[in-house]
Amino acid sequence: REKFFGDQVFRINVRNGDESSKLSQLVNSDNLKLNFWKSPSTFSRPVDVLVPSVSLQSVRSFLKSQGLEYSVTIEDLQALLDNEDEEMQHNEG
Amino acid sequence: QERSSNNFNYGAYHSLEAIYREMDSIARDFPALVSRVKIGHSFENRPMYVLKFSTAEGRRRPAIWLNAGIHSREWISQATAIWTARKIVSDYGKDPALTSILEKMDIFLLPVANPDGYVYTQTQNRLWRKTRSLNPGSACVGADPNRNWNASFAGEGASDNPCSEIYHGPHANSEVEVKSVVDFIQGHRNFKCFIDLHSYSQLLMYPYGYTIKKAPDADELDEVARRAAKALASLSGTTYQVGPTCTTVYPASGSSVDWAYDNGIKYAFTFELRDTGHYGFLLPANQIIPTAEETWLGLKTIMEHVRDNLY
Repeated sequence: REKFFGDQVFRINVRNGDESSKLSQLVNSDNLKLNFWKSPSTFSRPVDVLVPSVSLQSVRSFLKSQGLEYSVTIEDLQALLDNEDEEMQHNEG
Repeated sequence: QERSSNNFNYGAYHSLEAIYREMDSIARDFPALVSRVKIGHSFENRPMYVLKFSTAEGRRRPAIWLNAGIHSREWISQATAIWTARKIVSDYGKDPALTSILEKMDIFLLPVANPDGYVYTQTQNRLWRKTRSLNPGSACVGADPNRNWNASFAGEGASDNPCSEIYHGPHANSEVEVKSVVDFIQGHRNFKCFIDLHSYSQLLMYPYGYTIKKAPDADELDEVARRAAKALASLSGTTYQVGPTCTTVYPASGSSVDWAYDNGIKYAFTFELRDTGHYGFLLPANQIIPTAEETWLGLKTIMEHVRDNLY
């Protein structure tokens, strides 16, 4: 079963086309193993991306260097999944 | 009388088996109104069941298709669909609007359009989105079932890389889950409305996704969608954005709703259900019923418009 310990979800606020194109460098970087929950669109909508724990530092540095504003919406994905799983087990009973 | 021993907790997420059992239970409890119909199977050979709500058995009346769970990780869509099934049987005969809809039309509800993916999210990877079909020559599994329909297939907003989350598949309808729905709808030939439930973002969209070109009925669809979004917001204040897919979120070719529209099903809509907070696909179970209740108001608004504007 896939585990997501320490993985975080970043919400990146894209304010204009320039920032959207900066973000595309991140989108195209396969090595970071990012999973875009809300993909970049050209309509300055926030972008949600799941960042594996091993890529957190690289992604933070990139966003900072590009001046891209972001917030962490899920601090530890696995903790949320454990809650959900526990609740389902409880309900199953 | 509703069976008092019904103990299915609609405010919780359930396994595929539990959802199928509840569908069977609803059909058994209301045999004059509901039947559970197998329309096909998944790649891993799981059955695909719809609930057919009809007050005129045997006749092929104008019909509405409610689709959910095509992207398996979007659990609120499957949960909303099964709650909606119970709502329909509970309110028929009591809610004048729903009763009049069912006096004129049939409703088909597919709560789990991607059974293999749904089981996979519950057993292996909670964030799985695609089908579980095998891609010859690639280690990556599955195709995006909402890029696999024959509507500008393999166009903009889809990928030819089997490892991509938006991989369109080797050809249109290559995913047996998609083909099962296509064949059923084309065999029926009298669908007037197709609504696909996704999450998340609070969006109510209509064609097109595969082109920026304005759909011939865009003005009417926009008006209906705005009324539906207003009805939805009236319950808990959840605000939806309304517009054509391509310019509301992003280009997407091969989608179910574009296919429906291009195949004569005029009233074609996509709901991106809530996460008004920061949970994304992991919407807590305590938001299932509030989400389903508000969505129902939007669905009913659309279905009433279809009832009054049959073509």
